Amino acid sequence: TELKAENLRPILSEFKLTLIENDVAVPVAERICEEMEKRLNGLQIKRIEDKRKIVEQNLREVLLEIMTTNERIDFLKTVEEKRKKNEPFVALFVGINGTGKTTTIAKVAHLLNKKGCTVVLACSDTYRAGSIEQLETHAKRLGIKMIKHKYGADPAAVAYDAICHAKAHGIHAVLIDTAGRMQTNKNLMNELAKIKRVVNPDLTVLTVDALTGNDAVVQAEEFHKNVGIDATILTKVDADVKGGAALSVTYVTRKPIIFVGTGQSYDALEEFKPEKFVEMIIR
Amino acid sequence: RLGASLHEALRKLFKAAVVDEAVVKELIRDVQRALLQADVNVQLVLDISKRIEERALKEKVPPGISRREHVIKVVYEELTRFLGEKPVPLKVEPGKRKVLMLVGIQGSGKTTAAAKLARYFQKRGLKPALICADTYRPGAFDQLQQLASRINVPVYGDPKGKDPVKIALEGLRLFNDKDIVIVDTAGRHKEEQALIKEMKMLEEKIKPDEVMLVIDGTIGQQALVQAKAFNEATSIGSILLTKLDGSARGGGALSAVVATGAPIKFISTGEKIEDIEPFVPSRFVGRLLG
Ligand SMILES: Nc1nc2c(ncn2[C@@H]2O[C@H](COP(=O)(O)OP(=O)(O)OP(=O)(O)O)[C@@H](O)[C@H]2O)c(=O)[nH]1
Ligand SMILES: Nc1nc2c(ncn2[C@@H]2O[C@H](COP(=O)(O)OP(=O)(O)OP(=O)(O)O)[C@@H](O)[C@H]2O)c(=O)[nH]1
Ligand SMILES: [Mg+2]
Ligand SMILES: [Mg+2]
Repeated sequence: TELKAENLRPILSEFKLTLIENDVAVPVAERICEEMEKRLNGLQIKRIEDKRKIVEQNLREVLLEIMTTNERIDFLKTVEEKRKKNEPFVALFVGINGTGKTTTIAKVAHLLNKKGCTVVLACSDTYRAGSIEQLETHAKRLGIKMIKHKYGADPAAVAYDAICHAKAHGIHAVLIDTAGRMQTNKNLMNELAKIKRVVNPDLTVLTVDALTGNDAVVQAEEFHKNVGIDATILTKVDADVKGGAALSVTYVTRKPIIFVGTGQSYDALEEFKPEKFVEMIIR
Repeated sequence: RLGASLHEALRKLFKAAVVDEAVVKELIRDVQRALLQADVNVQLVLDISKRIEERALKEKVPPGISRREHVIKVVYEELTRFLGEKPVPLKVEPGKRKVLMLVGIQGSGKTTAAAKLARYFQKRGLKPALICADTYRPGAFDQLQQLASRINVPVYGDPKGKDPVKIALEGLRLFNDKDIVIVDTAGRHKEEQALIKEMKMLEEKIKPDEVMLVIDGTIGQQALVQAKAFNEATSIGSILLTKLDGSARGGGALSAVVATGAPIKFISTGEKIEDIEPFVPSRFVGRLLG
């Protein structure tokens, strides 16, 4: 028999609600279900009872396609390549307030150290109370150099200073921490774009809290549009999340998720596994 | 963006020649979509829209208002049913010390909120004090201390301390003449059993007058289950909703209210200490629906 739009729609509606319950943003869930309908319409199937299984299998493939983005980034390989050129690898970490930028930088620094790369941290959050002390504590615990200026200093100047330090001392990687900011704040987004222009990083990483709902789409779109994102790190995945934010973010940016944060310790950084997330999102 | 979709839905309602079942059903679909995009819990949205549909189609329209106005009134009433009709203030009286303990998920805005609340009550002639009972986060004490010094509010903490109960009890002993003492705690989520247990013990030992759950305005569908877990550990007395200066609609707050039965007392609308205001249900429903 042939699958027709009318008998597909009720099943797709159910799946759409499941996606939304699992934190896929509403417009992303809608668009995926529209694409699914086009993809399946007219498909020949053996028995009508199989239609739900066919829809689910196709949905799995579509979600996997979206989350296994075309641009794959091997983070450690990227750092190694700069090392071979004798240039410091520069990564800029951005995102809205409280998403885990500072903690993630510490985890990434720890990972690089374990792989034999030296790191210098740039405290370009010169705004928030306690930001310098927070990053400094991580730097001390990891035995890593941190470049800081005073509160109120120019964030771009701190970053530039850290890159000069890395070049002068042959340090392999510079990780730049920035102040959290809402994507709706034009001035702060302009400030961030300026930092990026001055620093010219090899990688701009957006941190997104895995508990975020529909705002994940707006964050990803606006940061990508105004600053330019190369990769995303999804944090707080250990909070028993359903993972929909991973789909929302990759759908709108087409950029890969390079790591997921799975806790508050330095080792709590894991590789992003699209297959695992697909299974969580469709349940 | 969301406001546009519901505004459009209401415009369709107003332009309809006859407010018949089809028009009402279309409005309900639009309201559902608006609420889902506002991060309101899926089950809650289905429950609310079912009630709206029943009332809009079966209830007798009261005399003097049109069918159209009745439908809008039903939508509004069903939403405010959860949030409460009137704002519920946080009662602080001079000379009757109130101890407020802030809890919530990592990064939700507790430490910043603690300082904002202190400033809010200071402006009203009351004597606030702050305690940093977060022994985990690097720089937690520095953060609270820097905020406190900006507003001249005393703060107590022990950056090297490992026991939040000991720190909180000592702080409460020192601040026995204050009108409100706000205790900031470490962020935690429902899977971190040891931290949830610690929060429970902290509440049992310091016996706060109120435990306030700080909820991130950007939180999605997990708000309900997380708030439930917090409420089971330390009965939540009130909610503070943060980051409403962004684009998120804050629907997760509705889930938190349903999960805890606690009222939302404040909202935070920015990073500055002044960016806090008492929660007004009608304004929030407006925001949810755009
Ligand atoms: N459970 C858990 N907590 C995390 C994770 N990543 C970060 N956190 C916690 O989230 C909170 C906020 O982390 P920060 O690193 O300060 O976030 P930030 O983005 O730098 O915040 P701002 O600079 O204020 O914008 C801290 O309590 C972290 O320990 C994670 O993967 N899992
Ligand atoms: N834009 C905006 N930022 C906020 C708001 N409330 C808090 N923040 C910011 O959110 C980030 C996290 O705030 P914190 O007060 O450190 O959060 P927390 O809950 O104490 O974090 P943990 O102690 O790690 O659990 C900081 O960058 C704050 O400045 C708000 O209403 N709007
Ligand atoms: Mg930070
Ligand atoms: Mg805090």
